[in-house]
Amino acid sequence: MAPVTMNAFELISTSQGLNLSSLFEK
Amino acid sequence: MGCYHSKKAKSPGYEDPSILSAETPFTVNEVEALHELFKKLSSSIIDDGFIHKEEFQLALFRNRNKRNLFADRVFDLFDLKRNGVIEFGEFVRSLGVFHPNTPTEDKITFAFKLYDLRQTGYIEREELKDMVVALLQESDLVLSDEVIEIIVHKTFSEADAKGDGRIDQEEWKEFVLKNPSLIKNMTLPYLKDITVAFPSFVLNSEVEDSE
Repeated sequence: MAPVTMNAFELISTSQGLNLSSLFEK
Repeated sequence: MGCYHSKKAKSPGYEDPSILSAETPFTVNEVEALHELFKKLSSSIIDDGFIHKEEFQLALFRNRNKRNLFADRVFDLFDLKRNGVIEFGEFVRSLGVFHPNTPTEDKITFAFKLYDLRQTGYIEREELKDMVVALLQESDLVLSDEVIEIIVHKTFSEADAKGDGRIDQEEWKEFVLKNPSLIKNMTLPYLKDITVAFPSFVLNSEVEDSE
C-alpha cells in the first residue's frame, strides 16, 4: 500500500501505546 | 446469594466490586478478576495499590522508561481524578470502555478524547500531524515531511466535513462510522475471558455472582 493512501488515524491506531492487550500478557 | 461482604483490609483506592459491576459491563466476578490483574500491575515497581505511569509503561512495553505519546494519553484518560496514578475504580471504569459489549458510541467518544491532545474539544490539524510523527517515531516506517503532510491533508479533508479546519465530535463520529476499523483497538476481546485469565480471583472472591 502506498503511504499516501493511508488514513492518518488508521496509522495512529496501530501504535503500541494504544494496544492495551499487552496489559493482560503474563 | 451475593450478599456477603467482609470488611477485609483492602488497598487504598479499592472500591466495592458490586458497585463497580453496576457501573460497568463487568460482572462482580469479572471485577474481582480485574482486581487480580490490577494488583499485579500496581505492584510491579511500587507496591502501593496504585498504577504509576512507569508501571503502566512497563506493562505495555516491557520497559518502564519507554515514553510514548499515546500511552501517555491513555494513562491520562484512565486517571479520572487527575492525581497522577490510576486507582482500582478508575482502572475498571476505563477498561469498561474496551469491553466488547460497550456501545460503539462510547468507544468513539473515548477515542476522540484520546486524540484531542490539547483538550480543546476539537482534533486539530497540528495535533493530527503530531500524532502521525509520534507513530512514525515508534515504528520503522520513515516518511518524508511532504508525504506526512499529504496523509494528514487527505485524512483531514475527509474527516472535516464542515471544512472549518478542525474535527469536532460530530464529524469524528461520522468519520468513524464510515471507517469502523479506526476503533478496532478500542475493543479487547480478552475482557470477556478475564475470569479465565485470572482464576485466582475465586480464592479471594467475597461475592458470588448472581448472573
